[in-house]
Amino acid sequence: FSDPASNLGLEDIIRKALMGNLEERPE
Amino acid sequence: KDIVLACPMNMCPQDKPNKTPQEIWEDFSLSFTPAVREVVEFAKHIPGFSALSENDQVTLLKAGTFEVLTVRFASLFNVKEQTVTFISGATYSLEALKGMGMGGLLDTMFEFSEKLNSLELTAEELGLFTAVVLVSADRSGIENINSVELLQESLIRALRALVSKSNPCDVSRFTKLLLKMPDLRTLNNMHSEKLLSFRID
Repeated sequence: FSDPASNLGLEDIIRKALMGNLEERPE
Repeated sequence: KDIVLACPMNMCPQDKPNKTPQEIWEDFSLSFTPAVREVVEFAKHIPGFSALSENDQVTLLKAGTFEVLTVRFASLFNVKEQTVTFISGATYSLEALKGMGMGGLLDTMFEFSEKLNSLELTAEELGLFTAVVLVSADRSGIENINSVELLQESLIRALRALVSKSNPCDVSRFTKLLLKMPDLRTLNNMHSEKLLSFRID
Protein backbone atom coordinates (compact mmCIF):
# COMPACT_ATOMS: atom_id res chain seq x y z
CA PHE A 1 0.00 0.00 0.00
CA SER A 2 1.32 3.42 -0.89
CA ASP A 3 -1.62 5.21 0.76
CA PRO A 4 -1.86 4.78 4.54
CA ALA A 5 -5.54 5.72 4.51
CA SER A 6 -6.27 2.88 2.08
CA ASN A 7 -4.26 0.61 4.31
CA LEU A 8 -6.70 1.33 7.13
CA GLY A 9 -9.80 0.90 4.98
CA LEU A 10 -10.54 4.48 5.93
CA GLU A 11 -12.24 5.48 2.68
CA ASP A 12 -14.69 2.61 2.90
CA ILE A 13 -15.68 3.52 6.47
CA ILE A 14 -16.01 7.21 5.52
CA ARG A 15 -18.12 6.59 2.41
CA LYS A 16 -20.49 4.29 4.29
CA ALA A 17 -20.81 6.78 7.16
CA LEU A 18 -21.39 9.67 4.75
CA MET A 19 -24.16 7.74 3.04
CA GLY A 20 -25.69 7.13 6.46
CA ASN A 21 -25.57 3.39 6.03
CA LEU A 22 -27.45 2.44 9.19
CA GLU A 23 -26.76 -1.25 8.69
CA GLU A 24 -23.07 -0.57 9.29
CA ARG A 25 -23.67 1.19 12.58
CA PRO A 26 -23.29 -0.59 15.92
CA GLU A 27 -26.43 -0.80 18.03
CA LYS B 1 8.00 -10.20 16.33
CA ASP B 2 5.22 -8.85 18.59
CA ILE B 3 2.98 -6.22 17.07
CA VAL B 4 2.77 -2.97 19.03
CA LEU B 5 -0.14 -0.61 18.43
CA ALA B 6 0.59 2.22 20.85
CA CYS B 7 -2.47 4.12 19.71
CA PRO B 8 -4.76 5.22 22.55
CA MET B 9 -7.71 4.02 20.46
CA ASN B 10 -6.41 0.49 20.85
CA MET B 11 -7.48 -1.44 23.95
CA CYS B 12 -3.86 -2.03 24.98
CA PRO B 13 -0.54 -1.40 23.23
CA GLN B 14 0.60 -5.00 23.09
CA ASP B 15 -1.61 -8.03 22.62
CA LYS B 16 -1.09 -11.63 23.67
CA PRO B 17 1.69 -13.19 21.60
CA ASN B 18 -0.56 -15.94 20.20
CA LYS B 19 -2.86 -13.44 18.45
CA THR B 20 -2.55 -13.26 14.69
CA PRO B 21 -2.07 -9.87 12.98
CA GLN B 22 -5.57 -10.32 11.54
CA GLU B 23 -7.09 -10.74 15.02
CA ILE B 24 -5.15 -7.75 16.35
CA TRP B 25 -6.40 -5.65 13.44
CA GLU B 26 -10.01 -6.81 13.92
CA ASP B 27 -9.86 -5.87 17.61
CA PHE B 28 -8.39 -2.47 16.76
CA SER B 29 -11.04 -1.78 14.14
CA LEU B 30 -13.73 -2.28 16.81
CA SER B 31 -12.62 1.00 18.37
CA PHE B 32 -11.18 2.69 15.31
CA THR B 33 -14.28 2.34 13.10
CA PRO B 34 -16.74 4.00 15.52
CA ALA B 35 -14.22 6.83 16.10
CA VAL B 36 -14.06 7.48 12.34
CA ARG B 37 -17.85 7.40 12.12
CA GLU B 38 -18.00 10.04 14.86
CA VAL B 39 -15.64 12.25 12.85
CA VAL B 40 -17.92 11.85 9.81
CA GLU B 41 -20.98 12.74 11.90
CA PHE B 42 -19.11 15.77 13.23
CA ALA B 43 -18.28 16.83 9.65
CA LYS B 44 -21.91 16.52 8.61
CA HIS B 45 -22.80 19.06 11.29
CA ILE B 46 -20.34 21.67 9.98
CA PRO B 47 -22.55 24.20 8.18
CA GLY B 48 -21.75 24.00 4.47
CA PHE B 49 -19.79 20.75 4.60
CA SER B 50 -22.56 18.63 3.10
CA ALA B 51 -22.86 21.11 0.22
CA LEU B 52 -19.35 20.17 -0.95
CA SER B 53 -19.06 17.46 -3.58
CA GLU B 54 -19.08 13.93 -2.20
CA ASN B 55 -15.55 13.35 -3.48
CA ASP B 56 -14.27 16.48 -1.75
CA GLN B 57 -16.02 15.45 1.48
CA VAL B 58 -14.30 12.06 1.30
CA THR B 59 -10.92 13.64 0.44
CA LEU B 60 -11.14 16.04 3.40
CA LEU B 61 -12.17 13.28 5.78
CA LYS B 62 -9.50 10.86 4.56
CA ALA B 63 -6.80 13.48 4.96
CA GLY B 64 -8.08 15.04 8.19
CA THR B 65 -9.52 12.24 10.33
CA PHE B 66 -6.23 11.58 12.09
CA GLU B 67 -5.82 15.30 12.88
CA VAL B 68 -9.38 15.59 14.19
CA LEU B 69 -8.86 12.55 16.43
CA THR B 70 -5.52 13.94 17.63
CA VAL B 71 -7.22 17.14 18.76
CA ARG B 72 -10.07 15.18 20.31
CA PHE B 73 -7.79 12.81 22.19
CA ALA B 74 -5.17 15.36 23.28
CA SER B 75 -6.46 15.06 26.84
CA LEU B 76 -5.46 11.37 26.90
CA PHE B 77 -1.82 12.48 26.93
CA ASN B 78 -0.97 13.52 30.48
CA VAL B 79 2.10 15.70 30.09
CA LYS B 80 2.65 16.21 33.81
CA GLU B 81 2.56 12.50 34.61
CA GLN B 82 4.06 11.48 31.24
CA THR B 83 1.33 8.90 30.71
CA VAL B 84 -1.08 7.90 27.96
CA THR B 85 -4.58 6.67 28.80
CA PHE B 86 -6.01 4.21 26.31
CA ILE B 87 -9.74 3.95 25.58
CA SER B 88 -9.82 0.82 27.74
CA GLY B 89 -9.13 3.17 30.65
CA ALA B 90 -5.69 1.66 31.26
CA THR B 91 -2.86 4.14 31.69
CA TYR B 92 0.67 3.51 30.46
CA SER B 93 3.80 5.47 31.17
CA LEU B 94 5.63 7.04 28.27
CA GLU B 95 8.72 5.17 29.40
CA ALA B 96 6.91 1.80 29.15
CA LEU B 97 5.57 2.63 25.69
CA LYS B 98 9.02 3.69 24.57
CA GLY B 99 10.32 0.40 25.90
CA MET B 100 7.98 -1.31 23.44
CA GLY B 101 9.69 0.51 20.62
CA MET B 102 7.46 3.57 20.31
CA GLY B 103 9.47 6.77 20.30
CA GLY B 104 9.39 9.85 18.10
CA LEU B 105 5.69 9.95 17.35
CA LEU B 106 4.69 9.71 21.01
CA ASP B 107 7.14 12.45 22.00
CA THR B 108 5.68 14.72 19.34
CA MET B 109 2.13 13.85 20.44
CA PHE B 110 3.03 14.89 23.99
CA GLU B 111 4.51 18.17 22.78
CA PHE B 112 1.39 18.91 20.74
CA SER B 113 -1.00 18.00 23.56
CA GLU B 114 0.91 20.21 25.99
CA LYS B 115 0.73 23.21 23.67
CA LEU B 116 -2.93 22.67 22.83
CA ASN B 117 -4.00 22.09 26.44
CA SER B 118 -2.11 25.23 27.54
CA LEU B 119 -4.55 27.32 25.46
CA GLU B 120 -7.42 26.07 27.69
CA LEU B 121 -9.95 26.10 24.86
CA THR B 122 -13.64 25.91 25.64
CA ALA B 123 -15.61 23.03 24.12
CA GLU B 124 -17.08 25.44 21.56
CA GLU B 125 -13.64 26.77 20.56
CA LEU B 126 -12.26 23.27 20.30
CA GLY B 127 -15.16 22.19 18.09
CA LEU B 128 -14.76 25.14 15.75
CA PHE B 129 -10.98 24.71 15.62
CA THR B 130 -11.52 21.05 14.72
CA ALA B 131 -13.84 22.13 11.89
CA VAL B 132 -11.14 24.50 10.58
CA VAL B 133 -8.61 21.65 10.70
CA LEU B 134 -10.92 19.34 8.76
CA VAL B 135 -11.93 21.85 6.09
CA SER B 136 -8.45 22.51 4.70
CA ALA B 137 -8.39 23.57 1.07
CA ASP B 138 -4.76 22.55 0.57
CA ARG B 139 -5.38 18.81 0.94
CA SER B 140 -4.14 16.84 -2.00
CA GLY B 141 -6.87 15.75 -4.42
CA ILE B 142 -9.49 18.45 -3.76
CA GLU B 143 -11.54 18.98 -6.92
CA ASN B 144 -13.28 22.26 -6.11
CA ILE B 145 -10.62 24.16 -4.18
CA ASN B 146 -12.59 27.40 -4.33
CA SER B 147 -15.61 25.97 -2.49
CA VAL B 148 -13.45 24.43 0.23
CA GLU B 149 -11.47 27.67 0.58
CA LEU B 150 -14.65 29.73 0.98
CA LEU B 151 -15.95 27.36 3.64
CA GLN B 152 -12.63 27.30 5.48
CA GLU B 153 -12.40 31.11 5.43
CA SER B 154 -15.88 31.44 6.94
CA LEU B 155 -14.97 28.92 9.65
CA ILE B 156 -11.71 30.76 10.41
CA ARG B 157 -13.62 34.06 10.71
CA ALA B 158 -16.08 32.43 13.11
CA LEU B 159 -13.21 30.95 15.15
CA ARG B 160 -11.42 34.30 15.31
CA ALA B 161 -14.61 36.00 16.55
CA LEU B 162 -15.23 33.27 19.13
CA VAL B 163 -11.65 33.24 20.47
CA SER B 164 -11.54 37.06 20.64
CA LYS B 165 -14.87 37.13 22.46
CA SER B 166 -13.83 34.66 25.14
CA ASN B 167 -10.38 36.23 25.73
CA PRO B 168 -10.44 39.81 24.43
CA CYS B 169 -7.21 40.74 26.25
CA ASP B 170 -5.12 37.95 24.74
CA VAL B 171 -4.78 38.85 21.05
CA SER B 172 -2.11 36.20 20.43
CA ARG B 173 -4.37 33.31 21.44
CA PHE B 174 -5.97 33.00 18.00
CA THR B 175 -2.56 33.06 16.28
CA LYS B 176 -1.21 30.45 18.68
CA LEU B 177 -4.22 28.27 17.89
CA LEU B 178 -3.77 28.52 14.12
CA LEU B 179 -0.09 27.64 14.56
CA LYS B 180 -1.19 24.26 15.87
CA MET B 181 -2.28 23.35 12.34
CA PRO B 182 1.23 22.83 10.92
CA ASP B 183 2.05 20.81 14.05
CA LEU B 184 -0.93 18.58 13.25
CA ARG B 185 0.33 18.14 9.68
CA THR B 186 3.70 17.03 10.99
CA LEU B 187 2.03 14.53 13.32
CA ASN B 188 -0.18 13.30 10.48
CA ASN B 189 2.87 12.66 8.29
CA MET B 190 4.70 10.86 11.10
CA HIS B 191 1.61 8.73 11.76
CA SER B 192 1.28 7.89 8.05
CA GLU B 193 4.85 6.65 8.00
CA LYS B 194 4.07 4.42 10.97
CA LEU B 195 1.00 3.06 9.21
CA LEU B 196 2.98 2.26 6.10
CA SER B 197 5.29 0.13 8.17
CA PHE B 198 2.29 -1.81 9.47
CA ARG B 199 0.75 -3.42 6.43
CA ILE B 200 -2.78 -4.66 6.95
CA ASP B 201 -3.64 -7.58 4.70
